[in-house]
Amino acid sequence: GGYEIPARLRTLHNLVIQYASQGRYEVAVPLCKQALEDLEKTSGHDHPDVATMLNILALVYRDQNKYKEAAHLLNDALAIREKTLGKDHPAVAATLNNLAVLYGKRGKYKEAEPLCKRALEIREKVLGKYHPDVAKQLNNLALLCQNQAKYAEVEYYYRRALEIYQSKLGADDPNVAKTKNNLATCYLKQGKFKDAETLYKDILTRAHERDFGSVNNDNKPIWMHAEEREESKGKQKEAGPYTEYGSWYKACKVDSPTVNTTLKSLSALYRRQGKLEAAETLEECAGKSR
Amino acid sequence: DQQGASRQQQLEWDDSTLTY
Repeated sequence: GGYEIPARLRTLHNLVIQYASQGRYEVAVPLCKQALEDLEKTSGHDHPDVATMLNILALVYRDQNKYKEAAHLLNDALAIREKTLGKDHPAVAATLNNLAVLYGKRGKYKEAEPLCKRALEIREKVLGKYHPDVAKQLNNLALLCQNQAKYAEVEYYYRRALEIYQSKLGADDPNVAKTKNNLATCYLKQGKFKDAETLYKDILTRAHERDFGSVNNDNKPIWMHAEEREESKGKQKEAGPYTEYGSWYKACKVDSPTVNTTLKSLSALYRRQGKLEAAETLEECAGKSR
Repeated sequence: DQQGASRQQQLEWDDSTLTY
């Protein structure tokens, strides 16, 4: 990028963060404002350091939920960065993204979307179409579209993000399961229940295989146990959970917030189909893992 | 329920904005 944050700004930033984390905004804000004033006096308004300082102050406002004030500062910082660093600089993309986040927090999804799209274009141009940062930007864009109920677009963006994460970070990266979960939510919104179900099962199978090895007759992910229990309901007499389900205890040990969410979501889908035994099996497992 | 997943999703801030 050619620009490096000067040491004194870094020190100031750390100080400001410290005050802000203690809730001492009455100290943090004037500190930023004084620094801004000094910087503008020595370097002029259109200087990268001023933009950085504006970003620091915007963070303090964001932490106070003063999104409007924060957005105002970021707009200013954006203009400076475009002028001093060029329109396609990663710093411009980052500022556009954060501006979109602030608009999003105020429910201004329509205004946020074009900013997010511009950030995406810059990142694609600078980093290439298959960089994880591009995937992250696609995620934010999907979320903004989701809030506007534009599900076809949401689906498209999540699919692209998933493709990037899978190819660049590998199938077991947490981002893959997270994005699959988000994509499944989008399927649900469109009434594509079968597609959602397939994705949820895929997440659970992968998580299981990662921890316990390939799936076979003696090593099944939780959803297979759930469906077997559903199919054999009434036929089987009560037995202890461990003997009844073979590797059930293993299936239950798969543990992460994403997997837990997936268990609950798939359980809701089972319930919708009247597969109550299967639903309960997953719920018990979700209950245990949290 | 099904809302669980979407409730988790949040727009992500880019912290690199201070490192340029």
